[in-house]
Amino acid sequence: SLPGYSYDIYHSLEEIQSWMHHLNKSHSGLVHMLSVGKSYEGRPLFVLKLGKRSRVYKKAVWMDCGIHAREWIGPAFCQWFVNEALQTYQTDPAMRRMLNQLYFYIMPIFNVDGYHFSWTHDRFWRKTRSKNSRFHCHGVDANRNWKVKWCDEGASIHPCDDTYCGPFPESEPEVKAVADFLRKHRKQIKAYLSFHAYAQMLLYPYSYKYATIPNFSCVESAAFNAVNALQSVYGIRYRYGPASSTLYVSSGSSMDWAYKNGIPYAFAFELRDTGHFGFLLPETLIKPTCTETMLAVKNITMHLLKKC
Amino acid sequence: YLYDNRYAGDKVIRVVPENEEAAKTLKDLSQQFKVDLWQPGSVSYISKGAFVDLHVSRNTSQILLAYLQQANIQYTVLISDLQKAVEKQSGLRVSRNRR
Repeated sequence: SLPGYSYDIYHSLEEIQSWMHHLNKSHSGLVHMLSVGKSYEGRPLFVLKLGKRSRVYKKAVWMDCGIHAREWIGPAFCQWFVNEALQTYQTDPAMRRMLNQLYFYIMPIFNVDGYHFSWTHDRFWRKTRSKNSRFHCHGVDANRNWKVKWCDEGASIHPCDDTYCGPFPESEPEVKAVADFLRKHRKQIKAYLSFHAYAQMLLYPYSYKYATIPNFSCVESAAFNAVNALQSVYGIRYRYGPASSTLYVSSGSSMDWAYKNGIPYAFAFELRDTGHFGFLLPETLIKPTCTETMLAVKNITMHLLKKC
Repeated sequence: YLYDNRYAGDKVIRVVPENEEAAKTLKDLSQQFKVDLWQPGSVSYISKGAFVDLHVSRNTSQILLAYLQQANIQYTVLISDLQKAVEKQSGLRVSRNRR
């Protein structure tokens, strides 16, 4: 793709956006760039639609990275996935089948304002950059702002807290834009994958309660096979299970909303590591992290193409 | 320096509260010192046996570590100088910038 564009370093928002523009031009047969809206600070919210163009109806997978600004390995993986797909479409039968039979909507950076802020001001910024009228604090946790059990357990009503749920559901333009897009394409999208860090986990609904989802056996087997595929590369173990009991209870999450909105397979990846580097995963670990995660995502996708 | 060297001397400390009392002490300290919680997502999740990773500023870390020692709460320093870790993360970039 972009000559000289390296996939094993972290890129700024501007670099990633120009990368998307380039791919849109250079791979028009497999890539189509669209904007689903604008962020609080007015930046475009770009999504890459990846897959062989077809007049025939195709199911789709949604992948977003960078909901939380400081989790840089997420956007690095979204870029890695796109590059890997383009590079192996001709040579890898599985990837060829995936791109011929499905579309992938890939949002490399969900929280564009926060990501830009984490490059320019505060490396450990998490939230969006919306201003609060009554408090001097900025930002809402974009993973507590969705209209599912909004602002219940595991979210904060205080604007200065890191898990602030916002003044109302979908108050954040970024959340509303993506929610509108997913609502509009709800019949087509069969899997929702969101990439976070760090904890080395593969999570599925529910986050907001301790209960078992109706299609548990299908989702559980997809997760089991995905973490095994991931572990087969470098032996890295990922825990997996319902978010509420595997990580902690949280309300208003994108994964729960996607599942409630009718997407049968909703997952949240908590990528490497488990705390040695935390949010500062070195660039030297981008390649192994993305390589192993690639296998997990391909595994989930192939599971989708089979009947469960 | 990246970020105007603002993280010089900051630390990331890991605490695994062994009991509810230690968890409560940690919650209180986290709120009192306004630490940047890396894990879990918010103070309300701090509980017995759960990893708690705290980013504390240079000035706060001495006081906080003293409190933890006094409360006989075990801790590990995951990152002893956050600025160095930030610089190292994008090692290529920093050397590129210098060049």
